[in-house]
Amino acid sequence: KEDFSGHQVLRISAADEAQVKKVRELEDLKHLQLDFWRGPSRPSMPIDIRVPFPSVQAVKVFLESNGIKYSIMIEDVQTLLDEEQEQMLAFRSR
Amino acid sequence: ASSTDTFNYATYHTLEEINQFIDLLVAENPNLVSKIQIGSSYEGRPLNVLKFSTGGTNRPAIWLDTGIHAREWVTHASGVWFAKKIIEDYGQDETLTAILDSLDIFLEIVVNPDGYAYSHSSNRMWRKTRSINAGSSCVGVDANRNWDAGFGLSGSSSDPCSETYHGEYANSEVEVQAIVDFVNSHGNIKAFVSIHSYSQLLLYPYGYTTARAADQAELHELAKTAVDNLSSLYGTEYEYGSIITTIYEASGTTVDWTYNSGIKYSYTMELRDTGFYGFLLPAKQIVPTAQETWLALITIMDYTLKHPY
Repeated sequence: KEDFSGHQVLRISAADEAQVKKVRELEDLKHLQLDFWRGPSRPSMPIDIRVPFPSVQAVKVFLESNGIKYSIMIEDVQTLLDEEQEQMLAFRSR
Repeated sequence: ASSTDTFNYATYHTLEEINQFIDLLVAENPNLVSKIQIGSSYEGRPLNVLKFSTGGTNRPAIWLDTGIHAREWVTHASGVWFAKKIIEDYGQDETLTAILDSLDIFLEIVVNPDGYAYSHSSNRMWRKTRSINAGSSCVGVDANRNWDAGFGLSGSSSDPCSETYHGEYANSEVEVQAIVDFVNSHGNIKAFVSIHSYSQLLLYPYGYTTARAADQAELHELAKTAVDNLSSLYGTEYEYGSIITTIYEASGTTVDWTYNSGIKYSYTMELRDTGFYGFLLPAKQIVPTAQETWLALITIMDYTLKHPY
């Protein structure tokens, strides 16, 4: 199974259209291997991105250097997936 | 589970478990529900649709689908809950009984079974179908960009490695083609609701153009009523509007095609997001999500019954 250890999901709050556009630039940076859970649309809508561990620092630096606010929505994706699996297995064994 | 009464609706299930549930439900209620196979997936899995019907021939019908996108597990889980809810409420709930006495309901719980199975076995984050793209090492097509409505325009990707890859041509995905064939051959579907997660939205056409749908005013009013009813249960806040104005430009989407095909009450939903989990919504939220979503669905279905066209 694919391992998502260290992957974080960032929730980005773009303040205006210019910041939305800036976040869109991230979509073109294929080497970062970002997974847009909720893509950039307009300033009032949050943008959620799953960021693989090796890209976490680069993305955070990009956001901070452009003054774009974000929070960590999921600290470690794999931890949540492990909990999900445990819950399913517990149900089956019961 | 030995029956649909003992089935656990508050946990996520594999494709095999969902298919077992479908067979149980049909076996328990042969006079009300049957299973139709509308085709086979790319990897050969059956595309199962539940038909809820109290009789008649080619009655006007409502289509509900959950799980075009594999990783949106709460949608499949909600679909299972809806199926049981329809059985439980028929003969008990006045509104649902009236609907089923005149209309059929079709429910496809797993539109993309290959992707769903893959999300269980290999990659929980898988979204697309599992078809091989000629000339690319990247697998799969976004089945919600593969419909023949503004196919290939902005709001989808021509890159097979993109999560919004539209595919080589409209209906290239057998999972999409199967629904297209079914809808066209049925010819009497009056409402179509395609369910996704997660952004808490109730959307109507269009996604590929800023042009207003001819019925926009009516669709908007109905969406407002549906959202108000949904929110009345747990206070979950939804936005509603056309796809392009409410979320973003998206071409080749399901409900743009259904609307252009003459199904007036065409909606797509994005289910619950608590702001903490995204696609990884904890299983304990499945039932509340399904319960509140049902209130929106019953609103749309009831309106469809009372406003024939």
